[in-house]
Amino acid sequence: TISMTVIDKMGHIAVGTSTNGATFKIPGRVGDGPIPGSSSYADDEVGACGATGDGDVMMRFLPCYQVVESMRRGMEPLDAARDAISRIARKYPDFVGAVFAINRKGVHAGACHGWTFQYSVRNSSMHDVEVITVYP
Amino acid sequence: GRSSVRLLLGLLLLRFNWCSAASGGGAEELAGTFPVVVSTWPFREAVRAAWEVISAADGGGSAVDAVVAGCSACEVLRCDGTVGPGGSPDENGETTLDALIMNGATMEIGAVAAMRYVKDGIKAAKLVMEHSKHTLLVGDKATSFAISMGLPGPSNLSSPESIEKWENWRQNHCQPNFWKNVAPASSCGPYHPINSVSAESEDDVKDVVHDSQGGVCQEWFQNDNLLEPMNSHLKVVNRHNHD
Repeated sequence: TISMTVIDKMGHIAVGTSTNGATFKIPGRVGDGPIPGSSSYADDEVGACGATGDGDVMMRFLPCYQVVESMRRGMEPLDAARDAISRIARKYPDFVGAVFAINRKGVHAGACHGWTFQYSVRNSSMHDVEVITVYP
Repeated sequence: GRSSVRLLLGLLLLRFNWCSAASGGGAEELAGTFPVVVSTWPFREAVRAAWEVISAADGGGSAVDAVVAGCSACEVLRCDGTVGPGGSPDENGETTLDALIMNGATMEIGAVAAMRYVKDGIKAAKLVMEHSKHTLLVGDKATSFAISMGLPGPSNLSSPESIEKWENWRQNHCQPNFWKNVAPASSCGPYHPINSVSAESEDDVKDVVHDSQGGVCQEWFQNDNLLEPMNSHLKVVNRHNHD
């Protein structure tokens, strides 16, 4: 799955997700990819979020909606990302997934559970894409 | 004493099996760094494609256009086999696509789910957002909508790799899979709910094994003199198989 956030020069935010889902899924199964607030979410006034992992579990918690709403209430991106992941892990200790969070100022962070996660960033102060590894 | 405290602190951190990272720099330093593109996984080409759109010298495209460019690049490149056509076959060997796009300025959303025969997932999602008042279209109807709005199709979304993966899975008795509480437990379907199966057939016997705390640790089926574990808790999500 790719989940992507773009903030333009005016501060307008868009997010998107594209995936072919889980391998050997039961035909008709839909994961979290097309579910608003699960795989991605954005609000110009706050920031955005992207997610990846076990969609069957993640879509039960809408982690990206949670991240954006936590930032709206004042949380920093790192805390918001950690909080969203921990809410899932409390109920599903074997859950595998990750989120990145970015606020409208451009501060970003990631959190994960069950695997090592990487996310990519490019802004105008970088010469090329930088990959950030989120270690277990 | 101080080292003991550090050790205890380290163990506590390990106890929480989550991980996190944050970017360096404060908000003031980052305020002049727009535009910004962020993507899950090291999909560098996807981020570069989005960056080209959003940072163009003529003022740049919109954030929505940049997201479409970035995700489309991944669909063409089939990033990790988890994006676009040619990956993640379902139980019938078919690849279907899920995609979503959201405009954070207007809160408009377009999405497609389980879309068949069209390779452009994120473009189809954008068409839903821009040419309908709905949020999510699914299955064959999403396909029809996307093609009627001008996307190429119908196309076969399978690849030699996805077909080979599916054939190997069939030869492995369709394991692992996403079924639970069904029979047969460790071979290909058709599957039946266990309650109705036990009522219908005396050959299938369910036995529940308890651990020392009295909890159920594994369910077993006896079928044709074979004891087979149910695989409902098998880990099937990994770097190359995820949403």
